Amino acid sequence: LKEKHKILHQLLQNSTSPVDL
Amino acid sequence: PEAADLRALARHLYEAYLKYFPLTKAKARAILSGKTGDNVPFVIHDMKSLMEGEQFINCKQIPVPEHHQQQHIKLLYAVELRFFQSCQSRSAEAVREVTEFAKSIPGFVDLDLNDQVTLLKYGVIEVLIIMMSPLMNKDGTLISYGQIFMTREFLKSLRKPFCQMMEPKFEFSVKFNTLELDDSDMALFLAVIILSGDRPGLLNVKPIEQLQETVLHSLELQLKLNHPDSLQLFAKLLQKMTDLRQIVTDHVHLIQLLKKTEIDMCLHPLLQEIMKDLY
Repeated sequence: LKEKHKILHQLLQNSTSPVDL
Repeated sequence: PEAADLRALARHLYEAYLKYFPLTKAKARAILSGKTGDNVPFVIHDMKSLMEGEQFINCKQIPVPEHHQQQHIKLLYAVELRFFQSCQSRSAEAVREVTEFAKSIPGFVDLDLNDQVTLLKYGVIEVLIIMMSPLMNKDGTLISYGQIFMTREFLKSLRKPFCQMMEPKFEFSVKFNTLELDDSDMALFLAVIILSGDRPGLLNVKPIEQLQETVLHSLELQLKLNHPDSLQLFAKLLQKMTDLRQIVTDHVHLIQLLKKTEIDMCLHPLLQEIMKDLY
């Protein structure tokens, strides 16, 4: 599931720093 | 749990809500009721005002494909798609805000990481629709962080299937707004939606249900204290969760239809991830 949802996973793992969307 | 703990949880979630969501219901209602002084939103009610308003929306110019190069076709063709693309960018940013809010729910980050992904995948569009409600009234909706008011009639006048996208949300929102929740109630309700233990594919349901139960207790107490005269508000609010699922299902089907019919539409990778195999 994590593999299929890389961006969501990244958003969950990162701290509050904005991910480049 | 003790009432004091439930109140502390309500305060914590309200603070997180204020931290991560830039346009609160209080601000939106102030804008909609004209209580913001000179700071009135730009109104989009037709194609001309849409084009004028694009500078506010900060639309990214998308290239128009070769077969639509003729000037007037190009203009008509591009405007809806361009607006749709800017909605997608804002939605992706909103998903990031909801994710941060979810992480602030006590116990959420301790759940299995796969389950955190599942809860967000299934919950985030429901949360976004609830968050859209305070921005709407029967005549239109605020967009672009409250800088623009787009009329409902204009949205209904767009070509198919774009014209079908917002009408169900207006119908839901007008009814939802009659419950008169404030931002502190909303924060708890959003947490309840996120912590739904019946999402498909969850690996470990029990801790999710335990977290949700605590937030539900907190929401019930909050509504009793904040709306003492509103009978059955808690039950009415829980019923809205059923309506929400149908709206999300219809929304996803509409996006899937768009993907098939609008050959030049590209779906934002984050939204693609969320909607793939959703319903």
